[in-house]
Amino acid sequence: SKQFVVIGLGNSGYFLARHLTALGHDVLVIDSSPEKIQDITASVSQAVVADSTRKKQMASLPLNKVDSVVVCIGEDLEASLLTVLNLKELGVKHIIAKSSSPAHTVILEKLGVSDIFHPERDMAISLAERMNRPNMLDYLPFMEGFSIVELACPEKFIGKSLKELSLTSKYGVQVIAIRDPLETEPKLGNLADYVLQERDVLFIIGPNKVLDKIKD
Amino acid sequence: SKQFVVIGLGNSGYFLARHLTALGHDVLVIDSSPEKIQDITASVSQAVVADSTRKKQMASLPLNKVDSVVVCIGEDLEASLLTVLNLKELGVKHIIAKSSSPAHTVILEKLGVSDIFHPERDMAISLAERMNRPNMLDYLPFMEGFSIVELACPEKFIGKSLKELSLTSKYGVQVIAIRDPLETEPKLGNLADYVLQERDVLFIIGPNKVLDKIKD
Ligand SMILES: Nc1ncnc2c1ncn2[C@@H]1O[C@H](COP(=O)(O)OP(=O)(O)OP(=O)(O)O)[C@@H](O)[C@H]1O
Ligand SMILES: Nc1ncnc2c1ncn2[C@@H]1O[C@H](COP(=O)(O)OP(=O)(O)OP(=O)(O)O)[C@@H](O)[C@H]1O
Repeated sequence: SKQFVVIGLGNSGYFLARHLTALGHDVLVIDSSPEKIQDITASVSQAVVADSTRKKQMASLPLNKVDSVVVCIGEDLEASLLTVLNLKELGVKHIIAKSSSPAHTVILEKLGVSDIFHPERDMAISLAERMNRPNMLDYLPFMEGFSIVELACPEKFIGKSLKELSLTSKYGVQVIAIRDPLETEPKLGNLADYVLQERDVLFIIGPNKVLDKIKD
Repeated sequence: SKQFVVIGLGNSGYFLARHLTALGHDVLVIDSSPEKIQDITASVSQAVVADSTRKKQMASLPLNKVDSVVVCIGEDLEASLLTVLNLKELGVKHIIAKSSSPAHTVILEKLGVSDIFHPERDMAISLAERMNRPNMLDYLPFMEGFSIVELACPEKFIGKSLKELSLTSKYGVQVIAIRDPLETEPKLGNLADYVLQERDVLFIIGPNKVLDKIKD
């Protein structure tokens, strides 16, 4: 279990701090709003009211000992940047920061922050990709041109086993799971001998062009 | 190519509208700010200054003919909800809306919006999952307990082919790509006979517990 600090309890910081804590890590949250700190106290390890732009207030906290500090201040550009400066001066080894504009990103990079996340932009692109391909389940930003789709069992596949169909050698795609809507859990793992039924839904990962062709 | 309307040019609406247009779709954007409309005009099909809470202004637009309307107004709860009401009354068939709080989500659902997205919350959870497992590339929210990880070739695997290793039948995981850092493109598709080299990086999809074990 690691130690993290999350600064700023907008939606990003709030859900990040709670989920990291739920995953078993030690999380200190900092926000200038007493109400926000009060509301989250029960769901994290430690919650402190402080102004992260004021170096004196930050210096009393054990910031250089943690694995990472995440700055989740989006709206207030000045506060985000002054906070990063303080963290750098206080010897924080790893900073992750939320950016809310291209200019914000440029300045964060110049300040030496290499891990920058853009929630609204990334979700917008993922949503656009899924509106473009309605059967797409997951857009894989790190593997361009690849995605995971949900495909109702095509007629020609019914009654055949995955081994017979040899989709991987024929099309370069992989079936990662099969869901029988009558069962609670999808089938995973070694599916080579599984014989497809009409009602099965295939979860397939592969190059977009190929996935489009298989659908037709 | 489909027809979409995007209302609200915060980061979400801005990147959604531009990416949908880049993917070849017909996108009309609506925002009450003339500057924002002016800035985006060149990158979308049509851009209109209007107050989406004013039914008269919305009635003159061809909203019931499009495939989907996406409401990307996060901060102003009232504006988001009044906009949804107007869209419903104007006969829009499919509404997608951004929510910025649990209360916002509840009310959107009561208004009959079934497609609701939460960019900050979802990215925060994804980031927490990746901070929890540093070699995780992609957190798959639709397949709980599954993820895609990047794994440097373990010593015992060097010089063996994927067929020999039979990772799928042994562990229930699938190798979806292999990256040789000396090459520009990762190897994809049918990798059964590929013999692993020391410098290869494997992209593996499978259940988290198993992926953790393979690492060690
Ligand atoms: N100087 C500061 N010191 C500590 N906390 C601050 C400071 N400035 C802002 N905050 C806190 O940061 C939090 C996030 O603020 P803001 O709403 O700007 O973030 P956001 O990135 O837009 O949020 P979201 O993650 O919901 O998109 C607020 O709770 C606010 O109280
Ligand atoms: N009644 C309205 N009619 C049209 N546009 C509006 C209306 N109210 C707000 N907007 C526009 O919606 C846009 C988004 O506003 P807001 O900043 O609230 O969104 P957000 O969801 O917080 O943004 P982000 O996607 O960056 O997180 C702004 O450009 C604003 O001009």
